[in-house]
Amino acid sequence: QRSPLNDFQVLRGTELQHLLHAVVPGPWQEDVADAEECAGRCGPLLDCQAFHYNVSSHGCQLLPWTQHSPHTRLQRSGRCDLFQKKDYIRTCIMDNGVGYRGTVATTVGGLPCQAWSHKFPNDHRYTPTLRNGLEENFCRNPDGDPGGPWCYTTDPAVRFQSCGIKSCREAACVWCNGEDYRGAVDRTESGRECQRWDLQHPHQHPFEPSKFLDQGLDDNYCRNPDGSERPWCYTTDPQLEREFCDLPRCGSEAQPRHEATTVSCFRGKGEGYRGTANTTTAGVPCQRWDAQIPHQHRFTPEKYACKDLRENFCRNPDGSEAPWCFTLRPGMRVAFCYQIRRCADDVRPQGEARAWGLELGLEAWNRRARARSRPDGCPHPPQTATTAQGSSTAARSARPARVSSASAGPLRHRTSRSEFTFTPEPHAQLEENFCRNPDGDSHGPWCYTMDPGTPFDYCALRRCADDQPPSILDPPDQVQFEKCGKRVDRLDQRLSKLR
Amino acid sequence: VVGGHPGNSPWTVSLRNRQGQHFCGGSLVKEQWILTARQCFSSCHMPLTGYEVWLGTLFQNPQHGEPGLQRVPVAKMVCGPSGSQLVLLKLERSVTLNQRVALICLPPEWYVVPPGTKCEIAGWGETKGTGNDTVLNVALLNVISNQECNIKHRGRVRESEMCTDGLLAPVGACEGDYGGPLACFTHNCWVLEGIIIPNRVCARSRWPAVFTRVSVFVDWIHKVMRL
Repeated sequence: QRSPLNDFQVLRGTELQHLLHAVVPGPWQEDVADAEECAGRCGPLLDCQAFHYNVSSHGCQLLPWTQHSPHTRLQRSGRCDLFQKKDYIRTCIMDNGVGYRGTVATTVGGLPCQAWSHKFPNDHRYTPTLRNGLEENFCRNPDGDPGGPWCYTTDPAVRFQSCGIKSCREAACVWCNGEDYRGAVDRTESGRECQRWDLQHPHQHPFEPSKFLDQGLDDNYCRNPDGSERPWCYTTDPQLEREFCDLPRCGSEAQPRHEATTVSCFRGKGEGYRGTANTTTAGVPCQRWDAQIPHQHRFTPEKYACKDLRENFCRNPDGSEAPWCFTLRPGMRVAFCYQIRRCADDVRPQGEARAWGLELGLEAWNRRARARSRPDGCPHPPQTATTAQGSSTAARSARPARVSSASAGPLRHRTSRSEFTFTPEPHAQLEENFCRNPDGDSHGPWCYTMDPGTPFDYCALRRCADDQPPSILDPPDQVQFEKCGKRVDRLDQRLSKLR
Repeated sequence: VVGGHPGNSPWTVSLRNRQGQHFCGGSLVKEQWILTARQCFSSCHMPLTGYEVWLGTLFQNPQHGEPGLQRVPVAKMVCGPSGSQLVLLKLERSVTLNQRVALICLPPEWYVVPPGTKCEIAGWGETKGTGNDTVLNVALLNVISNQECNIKHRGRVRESEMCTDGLLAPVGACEGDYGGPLACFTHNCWVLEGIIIPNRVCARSRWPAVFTRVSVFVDWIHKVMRL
């Protein structure tokens, strides 16, 4: 149950423009149901190499050219997706390359190819047609030569030569378990064709490309979005849901190509963690990776050689949210190891703040001036505020602070959704983009940031060692609550009735 | 939740990853805002494409088209002040409040829950075989003072944290519950006093459980939602 789209490679949000205005693309056809139907129309047409699909009107426009044709240009588009026939776009060949329609025009020995329409210097019997695709002097394989696409050469001494175009299988190899594989193989190891990731037939699946932007789930190419042992795909065979692909491995397996490993903490999702923590957050001992008791699993050390699945150490071989392990408790199959410390991936503290940092910000700093402050960078106690002030200018998330205009009036800041105004403490004096605490925030100095996605953030300032906040454990008397916190308890009786 | 029972907690939400799997709990503090635990996310700046919040159901794996189920994508994450172990999630759109989906109150700033107050935790996490894994479980716990808690925790419990008493039978939060609420019934309404964070041991009997004390960070929560 292959889709006609299987012959196409998509570029989302892209339009293909022809720069020569005299050349006009086909008309828009609005009577199609979806992109598959467009592909069904374009596929059999020899003079259709690509088509635009309008995602809002669901219309399509057949195109007699691709991005590799002369005088064409790709353009971002909010309306269209561009589907181009794989044979014209792929830079590698499938099988013996009979379908290859790329634009390589030199032989493996570096000789320029002779145009197929020419009979000189090498005479031959081929006549270019739309069907055989013998365009210009591009390498082709009109006679099904097992050596792949070839051409007559412009060197009289060398009549013809292979072009040495790699098979798609050889063109890209697999590191580790192939999570990074972005090759163009679209067949499984048994030769079945792969189902497109953006289709839910014949097999329904959760791996929607728009939800897994980092997994490169392009078209129907083999990929590994779920930490399997190697790249795989759903198949177009209704009887077989998914199957591995037969892909060559790159060099040594021992180390992931570009992951920095850590042993005492973990960064990001912890895929590079190589420490020896071997219990879950809840203290349950982990099961050895090379054991199948009490839990049977597929993460064996030999199949995940570069994930360092040694003993029963917490690891993250499948891109989960954090390092995890199978547990020795039969009733608890897997659990995270959150007790492993996260590496300090935010900015190191640049100074200290007293109380809530209200004293900071009386005067602009320059490097010398800072040298004059107390050796620990800590301002003087509040009752003797002097000119020695902090000049931290980076929020905790390492986003640079935004400059505040130090007008004496209320401070106006525009955020993407609302206008935020407040009147700072009289002595806040917001200078340049130094971290300050104009609204007495209990969590310390903060600033607006240059990142539109992070309107404000706290600054990585350490509390002065000799300044402890007052205890909160003698509770305030009055209690005010907003209108909330109500629930209908009858619901769970209904549930019990359900039971 | 270990040692709990099926129950109703309309402000408790389920955080779902891109595969649609439940991985943490959360609390609905505003129509478009969820408060949860920092440990549930690998980074404060990770891409959130595909992450969703599911509300309005008691089932861990609700069927497609189940009435009342609301699935809302997560649009933004804001990490709390250092040491808060909190994250605020902004949803792509406001949820619809109804009998199955309700807001929980935030406490006043610095409010300290009196010892002895009856509270409850809720979640779809690990039950260790003590409950029904397919539905939301709720467990009742009593608050104890930090002073009492620090006796067993040897002074490690900070003022920005709070504790509940350990019971003879193992009762408490476990894997998959992190980020969920410790809700206390105060002055006629339910208040979000604590957030479930990973403890060294799940539901350890006779051992106090530690939660992040929400009242210490209420000003931050309001500030984020206001900005």
